[in-house]
Amino acid sequence: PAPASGKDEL
Amino acid sequence: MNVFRILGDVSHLLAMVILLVKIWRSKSCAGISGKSQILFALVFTSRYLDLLTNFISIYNTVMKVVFLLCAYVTVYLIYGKFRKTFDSENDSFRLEFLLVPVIGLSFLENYSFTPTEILWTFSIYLESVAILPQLFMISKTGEAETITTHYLFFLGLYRALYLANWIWRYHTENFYDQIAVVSGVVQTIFYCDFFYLYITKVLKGKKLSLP
Repeated sequence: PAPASGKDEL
Repeated sequence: MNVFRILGDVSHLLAMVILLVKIWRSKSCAGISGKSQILFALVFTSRYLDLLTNFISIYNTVMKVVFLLCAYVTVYLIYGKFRKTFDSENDSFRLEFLLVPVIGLSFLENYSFTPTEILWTFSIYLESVAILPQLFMISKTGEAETITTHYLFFLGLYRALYLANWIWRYHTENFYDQIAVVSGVVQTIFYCDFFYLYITKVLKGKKLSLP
């Protein structure tokens, strides 16, 4: 998978 | 949202509440590193700027606001209300040793060279090392109150659960965030030594003291 920024995490 | 993630967040919140209750009840912040708490306030501030621009969920917004409040109240209690009990002598970690490399790295290694993205990256890198002044203080004084070790345990548990969350997300959602994962692994490693002492001493009813 391509990396994605975990902005939904705290 | 998976079970590791929610337990991780609960554990993180519990850690901050334990610290606040400890300071409030004992009216003392002895043994607590104010520098680590300033760093955590800085972590949340630079990461949660998207509260103003990007709505994710009610849960996300509420937790971010609560985390910010806890961090700032803790800093206020240490440097304001109970500052006479603050052990500044032993809280002697040099913050520039953390801040300079972290700022440098967030400019070099990020997802895009924009102010918000650099601040987010800065917060991720800073969080991974923010506990070091606290661990340094414990190694300097050679001991920690049991309640302080519970705080550290839940803070470390939160990180370990986030690692499980990322493994889960990698397999179920094809999701991974390499900056967060690498920093998260580094952060968790810092707690390993402490976990060992916590399990072998504190859970057996002894006080955490170093030889």
